[in-house]
Amino acid sequence: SSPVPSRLFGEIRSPGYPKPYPNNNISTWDIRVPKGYVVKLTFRYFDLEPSESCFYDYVKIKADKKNLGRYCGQLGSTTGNHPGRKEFVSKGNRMHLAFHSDFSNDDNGTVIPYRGFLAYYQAVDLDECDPNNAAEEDERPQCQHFCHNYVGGYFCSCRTGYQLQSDHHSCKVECSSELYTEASGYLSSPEYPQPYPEDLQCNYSIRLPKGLSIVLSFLEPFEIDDHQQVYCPYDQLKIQARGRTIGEFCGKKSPDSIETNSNEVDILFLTDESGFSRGWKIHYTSEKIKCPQPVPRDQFTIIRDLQPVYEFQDYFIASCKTGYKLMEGNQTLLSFTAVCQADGTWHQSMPHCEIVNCGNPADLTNGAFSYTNKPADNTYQSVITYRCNEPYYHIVTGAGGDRFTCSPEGTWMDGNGQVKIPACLPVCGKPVNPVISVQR
Amino acid sequence: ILGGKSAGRGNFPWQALTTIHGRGGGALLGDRWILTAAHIIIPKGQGENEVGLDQLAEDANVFLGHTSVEELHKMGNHPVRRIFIHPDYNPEDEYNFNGDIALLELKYPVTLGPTVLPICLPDTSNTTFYEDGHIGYVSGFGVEKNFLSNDLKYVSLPAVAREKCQSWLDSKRGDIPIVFSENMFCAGFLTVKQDTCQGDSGSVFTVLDTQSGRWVATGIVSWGIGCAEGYGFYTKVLNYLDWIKGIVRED
Repeated sequence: SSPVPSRLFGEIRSPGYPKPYPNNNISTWDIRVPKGYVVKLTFRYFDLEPSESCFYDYVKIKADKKNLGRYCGQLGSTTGNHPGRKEFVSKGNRMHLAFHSDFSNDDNGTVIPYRGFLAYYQAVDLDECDPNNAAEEDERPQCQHFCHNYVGGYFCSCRTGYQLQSDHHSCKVECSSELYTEASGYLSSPEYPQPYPEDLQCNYSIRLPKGLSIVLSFLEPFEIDDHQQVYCPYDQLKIQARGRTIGEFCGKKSPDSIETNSNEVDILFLTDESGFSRGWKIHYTSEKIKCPQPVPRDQFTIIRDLQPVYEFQDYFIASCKTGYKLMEGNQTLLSFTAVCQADGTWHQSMPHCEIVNCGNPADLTNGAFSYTNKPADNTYQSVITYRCNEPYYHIVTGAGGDRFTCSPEGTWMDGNGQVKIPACLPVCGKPVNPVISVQR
Repeated sequence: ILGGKSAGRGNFPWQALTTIHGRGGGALLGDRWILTAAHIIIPKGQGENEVGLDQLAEDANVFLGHTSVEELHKMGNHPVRRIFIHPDYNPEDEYNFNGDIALLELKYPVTLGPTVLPICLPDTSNTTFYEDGHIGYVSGFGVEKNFLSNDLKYVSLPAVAREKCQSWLDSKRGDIPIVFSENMFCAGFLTVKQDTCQGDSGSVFTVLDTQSGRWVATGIVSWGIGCAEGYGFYTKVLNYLDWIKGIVRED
């Protein structure tokens, strides 16, 4: 009895082969190939004394605790059981050969020199993933999801959302840090629409660029374990935006669409140790975050090209009606633009418009001015008239005359749009009390 | 002013009283110019080099706005910024008053009113003011009855034809090489004791332009032989309009 060293191939010879084998011989061989392989044996040459049921001389082959046959005889003999070109394949990585010869090999007094056998064996890769190849029931690969064979071995893998455990065979749902960064997409509970596993602590995070608002739409079916009296005591689907919970759901009625107004949303799915609900599926989309519709603060403010909706990065320009000026607090603005920010607010608050004030009109040397309409009114469209201290001075105006109006630009202008005020020039040769001769 | 009358307030609102080298007169032009005679600023026989015009401007006193010398002084003087003497005036030529015209620029414009008003300048096309017999009025603070007057006086005098002026002058000058140029005219009477005199120099001879209704300065009291002994001689303003306007407008 000799163990055959673990090799990928080899040959087994009957004792003394190719010389006739001795009588009264029992020889055994334990063929072993490396794990991950099976033994394939074929007889290159087989010449044993034939007998009924191979009673006298035989080769017995055994593998996987099963007999693979008992063989004797010669090629073409009517008695015996010649193996021919048969391939003997084990299920495991071992095969046992036993050779037995009785006390003689004569036939009607003639000694026939039976030569014995020459067998070749080789190691053949075992496809561990094929369940039919398992030597025993408990030796079948235990890959929970996927089995991948390779020469000399195999490995397991898991479905999407599952993680191979340390035993390299079992798969567990991995949903604790799922990240979504596309503008839209779908997410669902594990195995959806099949019932979700127990003991889940799933966290789905949607992270989009600033300025986008995530909208969640629930698809059918929607099924999460619930309770009649107590709200979501078993399993919960929580929606969080910017760390703040905006919804917690369970039951069979799918929630309405949720506009989160946030570019960051976390969906937590917690399940207990039991349940048979089909779970949920969410279609998320994104849209630019919206800003409040700009509303003028007074009747003099104009918003140019008012849009029905303002979104992130949109802007509006505000101006005033003629004769009014833009103000922010006490400060005059030359122009105003507000941009819709990523957080849905305007980067500047709406200004207001105040009527233009030209200030006090310039004093006229040796003259004065008077208000045509309302006294001391220096606002837009107010009118003043300059005059000189007559009869000592006379007024000299530009082509625009002596009436000045408070213009939209905040300056007093004459009829021709000129700002230069008139001048009072001396009147010569007109004494108030000229010399008069009475007596002639 | 000899043989004249006291002026009422506002009769001659352009009348200025000057004190530069003694008493003189002047007339307000616009609201910041005084028309006067050059010789009251640089008297004959006193060259410009002795005292500069800047210093003269500093020292000059000009009064406006009243008929009383005392009241004028109380009202305060009007400082002079600059003095402009006509280039034809030659202080060395004792008997030649050609170019006897000057302008004083006041530092600050005056505020016009019933007692302070400017005189007008004549229209270049109008020479009738100088025709023989055309009446004008002269006012001044000059000598009256041997004393400087404390109040403004005025007298009405006719302009005289050039020939008469020349003829009279020739009869009076003797050896004195006194000049009667075309830039002068004479006015007054040969026998009536009405004339201008010392202290009136620089005051203006004015006529009423009936067309415009304005009083116009046609002459500046310049020189004479004695006072009220014949005609008085005046700088002919009409001939100096370009010079006046050139200075006044440029400023």
